[in-house]
Amino acid sequence: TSHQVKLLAFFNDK
Amino acid sequence: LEARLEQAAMLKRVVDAIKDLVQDCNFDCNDSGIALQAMDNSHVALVSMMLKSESFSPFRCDRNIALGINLTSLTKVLRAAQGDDILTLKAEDAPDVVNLTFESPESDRLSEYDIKLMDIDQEHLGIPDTEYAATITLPSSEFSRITRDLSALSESVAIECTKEGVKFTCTGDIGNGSVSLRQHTNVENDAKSVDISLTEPVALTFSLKYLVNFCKAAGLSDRVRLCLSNEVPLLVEYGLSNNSYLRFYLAPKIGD
Repeated sequence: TSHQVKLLAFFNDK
Repeated sequence: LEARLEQAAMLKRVVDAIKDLVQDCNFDCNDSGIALQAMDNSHVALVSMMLKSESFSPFRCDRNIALGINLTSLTKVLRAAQGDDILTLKAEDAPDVVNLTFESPESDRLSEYDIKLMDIDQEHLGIPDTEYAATITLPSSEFSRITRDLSALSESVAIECTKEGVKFTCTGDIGNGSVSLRQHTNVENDAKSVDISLTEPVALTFSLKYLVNFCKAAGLSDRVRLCLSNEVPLLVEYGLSNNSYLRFYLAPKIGD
């Protein structure tokens, strides 16, 4: 099984 | 702001392609063009649109403005434009509305609409410049077909790219399926070629429901570019004329 990662784990809040 | 588009079809297609993913968006206007960045509600996918000033003629933007627009409202108004109408967007300084006019190229018909603007407090993400390990350019219709076919079987797709080619694999309750593509040059029609550029093999898993959604942009471009590196979001790019683009980013699914 795999789980969905959120984009905020990769992209910084500006 | 005053921005005139030769063909309303371009904006109609762009909005059509993103309206199911994002709802309220700021259209950030400055002298380089009109940009939009918005995440979907689940914070898994991101839309990044850039319509360069060169895509408009003329284009004038004296002061940076953010036009907060509800895409459902914009869709309602754009439905009133024919694809080959000349579309002009106008907004004042500190505007309450954005004004759209549609001119028929072959008659004296002119229609004019105002859409009320909204204050949108949008998170803006910094997307790092990435040297992707694998870049695959393929016909956008082929990518649509793969995502549609595999989504009938499963919620997720594994994308594996090696020097042999790219393989899309899914596993579902009724069984499993895969589609493999090799690098291939179509001498008669370059738009049908599959180009793969690889610095190291990649294998990533993504939710198909988002990919199916991205493929609504297929009408904008014959070609689509997929950029992958292990453990980073996938970039799906539809190039438009004048270096304008519609990009989608999708966070991967990761094993426990």
